[in-house]
Amino acid sequence: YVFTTGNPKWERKNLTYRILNYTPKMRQADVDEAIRKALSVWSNVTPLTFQKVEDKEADIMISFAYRDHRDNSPFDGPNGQLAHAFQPGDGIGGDVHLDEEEAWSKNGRGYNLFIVIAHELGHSLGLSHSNDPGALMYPTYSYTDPKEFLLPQDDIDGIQAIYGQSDAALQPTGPITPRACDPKLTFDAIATLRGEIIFFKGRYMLRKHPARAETELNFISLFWPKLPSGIQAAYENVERDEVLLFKENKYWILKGYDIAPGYPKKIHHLGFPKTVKRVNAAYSDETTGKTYFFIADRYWRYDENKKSMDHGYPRKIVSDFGKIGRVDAAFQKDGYVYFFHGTTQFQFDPRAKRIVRQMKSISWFNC
Amino acid sequence: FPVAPEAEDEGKTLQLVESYLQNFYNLQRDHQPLLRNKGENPLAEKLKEMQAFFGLEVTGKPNPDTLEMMKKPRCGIPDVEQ
Repeated sequence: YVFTTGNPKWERKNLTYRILNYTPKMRQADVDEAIRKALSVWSNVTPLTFQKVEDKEADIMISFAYRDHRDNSPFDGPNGQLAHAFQPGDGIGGDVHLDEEEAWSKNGRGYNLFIVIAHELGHSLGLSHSNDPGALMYPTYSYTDPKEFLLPQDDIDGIQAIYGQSDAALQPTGPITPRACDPKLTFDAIATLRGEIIFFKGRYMLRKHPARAETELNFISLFWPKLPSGIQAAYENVERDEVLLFKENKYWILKGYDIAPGYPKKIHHLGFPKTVKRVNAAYSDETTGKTYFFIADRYWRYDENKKSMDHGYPRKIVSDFGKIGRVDAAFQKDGYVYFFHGTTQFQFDPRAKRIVRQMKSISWFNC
Repeated sequence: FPVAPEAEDEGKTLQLVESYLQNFYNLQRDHQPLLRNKGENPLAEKLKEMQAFFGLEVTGKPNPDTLEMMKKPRCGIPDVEQ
């Protein structure tokens, strides 16, 4: 995180805000809700409070503005600059200006008003832009479902360094942006995808392309806005050019950038008994058309051609794959299966039916 | 003569880069890279600053990754000088 030059901050904890006007692109009640929620993002983690005022000067004046709106910083039409805000101080200090020409929304279409205002309020309180790509205060826009939004730890650390912690007994913490070469990095799920390998972690996906040295970090929502974060298992069916993603008792089928219509479906649709509530990991063997699902200490085998579970399952993982413990994630590549358990990775040879190598979880990232 | 396409693209790229650096990295609008002494090119310096911030390869030149980052919608930086 970065403080604004000169470390400006509000000396009072009880601040006021006023909504000067509204955008015709959203219902007024939705704008009010987006602003209320955006303020609570910061008041939840600090001693700050925000009181709405209607008919007098407020510390934070929020307005929609068009092109040159007389603050020496004209907007630029749709896209590009979405909004800006002024650091703490009198007069224009703390004010938030939103570019009226943007496609404001309360969901994933256009630009989500809640996300943008929450970012701008960080400036109104004294934060500048963070270079943590997962931080709310990162300069470029990225969508997160407001229902799933959690203020990242980098932003919490920044704002608490200015105003201190909230009075709550239990201090909230936030998601930490995964770094490819963090030796403690573990994964929620991993799948191949058209020759690449996608490592899922929280809201993020690390994308490893065989021909590129560096690993790309993206939000899952950048590619699939309708997918939740916290994917728990994933595998690619190469023949059908599909990736199946699992979370709790639901699964989605992705075809490139699109989620197949009619999904998510319940995992019992695949043939799991009702006692199975979630899948820990999965991989599909392209040569045999068999897919392996790992749940706790057992695994099921599914026949992709017959589209049904094979008989004689579940079986104990240890019986057929050795001592790999509970499987967090798995994928198959070049004939080998890679199992991930915490920060440990096992390379399994399905022909020899044994583990041939043990590595660190981050061995794919050229650290 | 009609501007050769690549030269036209080059002109657009330079305009994108200048506008971005003026808006977000305080590149002076009157910067005259050619008139400065040899070692100093404010545009390249600001470009390096931007590339370093975003964890891009610091080249001082508008490579594809840098241009892609410049095209992303983002937060403005209001002029507080005045």
